[in-house]
Amino acid sequence: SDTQVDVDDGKADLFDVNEGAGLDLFEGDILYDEREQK
Amino acid sequence: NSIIGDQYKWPKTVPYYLQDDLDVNAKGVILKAFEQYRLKSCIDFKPWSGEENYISVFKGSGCFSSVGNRRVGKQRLSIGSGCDRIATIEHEFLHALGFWHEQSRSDRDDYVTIMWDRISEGREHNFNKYNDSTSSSLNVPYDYTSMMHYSKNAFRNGTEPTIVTKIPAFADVIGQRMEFSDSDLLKLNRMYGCARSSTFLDTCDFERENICGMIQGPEDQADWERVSTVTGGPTTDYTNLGRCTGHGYFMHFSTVSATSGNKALLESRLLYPKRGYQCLQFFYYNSGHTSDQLSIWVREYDEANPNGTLRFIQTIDGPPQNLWQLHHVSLAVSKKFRVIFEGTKGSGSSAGGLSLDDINVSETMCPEHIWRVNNFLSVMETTPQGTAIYSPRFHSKYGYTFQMGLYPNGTIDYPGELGAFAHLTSGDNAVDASLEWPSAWKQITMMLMDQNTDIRKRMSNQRSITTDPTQVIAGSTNFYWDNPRKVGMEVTEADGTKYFRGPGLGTYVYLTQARARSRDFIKGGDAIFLLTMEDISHLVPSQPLPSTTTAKPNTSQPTTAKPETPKPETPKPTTTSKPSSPCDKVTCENDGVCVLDNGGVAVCRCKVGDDWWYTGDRCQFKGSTQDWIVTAVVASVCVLAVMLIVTITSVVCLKKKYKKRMQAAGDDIPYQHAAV
Repeated sequence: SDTQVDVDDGKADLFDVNEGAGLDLFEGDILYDEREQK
Repeated sequence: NSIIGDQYKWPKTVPYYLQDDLDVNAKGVILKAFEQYRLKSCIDFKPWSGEENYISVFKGSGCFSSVGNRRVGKQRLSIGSGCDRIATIEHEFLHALGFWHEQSRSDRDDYVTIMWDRISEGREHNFNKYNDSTSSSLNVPYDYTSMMHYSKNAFRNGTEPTIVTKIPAFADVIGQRMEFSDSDLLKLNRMYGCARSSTFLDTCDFERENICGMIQGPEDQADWERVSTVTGGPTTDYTNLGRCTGHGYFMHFSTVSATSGNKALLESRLLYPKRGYQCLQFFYYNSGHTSDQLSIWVREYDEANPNGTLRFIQTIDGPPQNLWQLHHVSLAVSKKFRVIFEGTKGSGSSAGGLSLDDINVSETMCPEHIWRVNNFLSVMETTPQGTAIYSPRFHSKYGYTFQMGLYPNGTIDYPGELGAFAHLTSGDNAVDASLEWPSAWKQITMMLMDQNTDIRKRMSNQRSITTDPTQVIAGSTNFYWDNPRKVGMEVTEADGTKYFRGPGLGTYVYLTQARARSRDFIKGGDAIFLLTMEDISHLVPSQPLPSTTTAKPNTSQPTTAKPETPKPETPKPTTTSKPSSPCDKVTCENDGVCVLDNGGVAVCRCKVGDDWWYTGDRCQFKGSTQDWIVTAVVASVCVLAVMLIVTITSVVCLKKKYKKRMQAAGDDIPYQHAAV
């Protein structure tokens, strides 16, 4: 066969990956604990 | 920009633990990212061996990290599905090391305009900025090329960009995820006080007259000369390719008038290895006779041989050609040494000689195969969209044959991109028949080389894929990485050679064409792809835990993350049994860690927070500052009660005693006076 699989599924950036995964993290990819920050 | 506060810094050697749930390919790419840190900074990484704080890398739903060392013991960093790209991993680790995104620095409004009305509703918080009392840009100018910068379309609600650069030329530059920029490295090295990088040894483009401290060999009959052009070729160096008047030097050994057998030795300065393996990379131009030769030697020094001992490494297979050829030579040196380039005049007549430029020596593994695509700009423009070109077939040291497929002009769905796919191919019949199929855990890396002179400043673009022996072809029962003769298609090359090409794994968004045109990805018109196949089956078993603790790091998800689809069970190679340890018999609860004390006795080190802790020989009890307050109050009340009882008892006893005494004496002194 002439199979070809795209491991990125067209997602060009890590922010696209996170958005596709339904994540809504601080600045897109930061784990941020407000209590810790205080 | 970096978070301010020494408490957020890690030690220069960062302990890490790769969780079991990570994809095997991701584990391999994480180790490649660590290698880039070692090459370009003084940051090193070591497997967690019980240190109080460490980075636990796991497969969450997405790619994310905290900023800085939060000193929470196990600090999580997620490399989820789709995050196993070296630049993504480097980006997340820069967060962990203490860096925010570039466009959040305090002076960002001087350099970019945030288009607030184009941002998706509720996502405006992603464009916060920090004042310069909480973050520092470490005295480095705003960096559009930072790998920590958002791209122009980040969090947009339509088709218009959310970030507009004040200098329009940088509109498509922001958001690069190829490699560390120069400023990324400057900031990292400033923040951690790096004086030198861990695995870099030397680089030389011969632009300075001191030729990087190289010396002419003492036992030869001719010399290498520093020149900018040679009549018989090359006419320019490789560093600048003649673009800068007054610059552009290389080293040349003329074989025009030399006597047959004459040698010219060019020796590097003294180098001090740490790892015991090195890669020598250089560009070589042979305009001499076929019989002229370049050989690589090393001169090793130790106490017994203070003048050095010569050791032959290899002769370079580089026949005369009208181009600068790229060569790699693997070295294995563990003593102080010099690299020696030995030119030898052959038996034939020559109109030129041997030339060297852009030398790099680093303690890294050499790439195995080179695919040079000539006139790459034209190839990008003239190849029909959706059409792939293929590299030659390369033979790996494991016996498998593979090649790279490249879409130079993108595809209909992804125009303006380069697509890159790796394929196994059929090789020699007898060899293929002797191999294990499906191929297991072979990681193929495809790197488009940034041909910058200095290896530390390169932003090469690389992607890796790994042959998972359990992967099947969609809609079929065939294994994806089975023998290409079984699952591949027959192809015929231009010269009539026939072979089988197996299914491909890769990406349609390898690199944008615009970025491929930038930097030194194309030099002298050519692009250079470096290809390697590595066995990474050793990454399939779990990373050993420190002193065999039973407190295994868990893989909890952030509350915003979706649950992860369970990974199918995959057969894992058997691992050798570990030697028994006193910790084998000790179970530490509540994330405690078993360590051996000075006497070799296993003890649990319990987890501790700001106002809580675990205690007990197995960390089975939890304590907190609140518990202490309760304990103190209860204890005080008890002491008070006991004192009251003692006082009352004493008073009653005394009263009885004096009453009896007074009765006996017939005395009528009032009791009250006696008590007083």
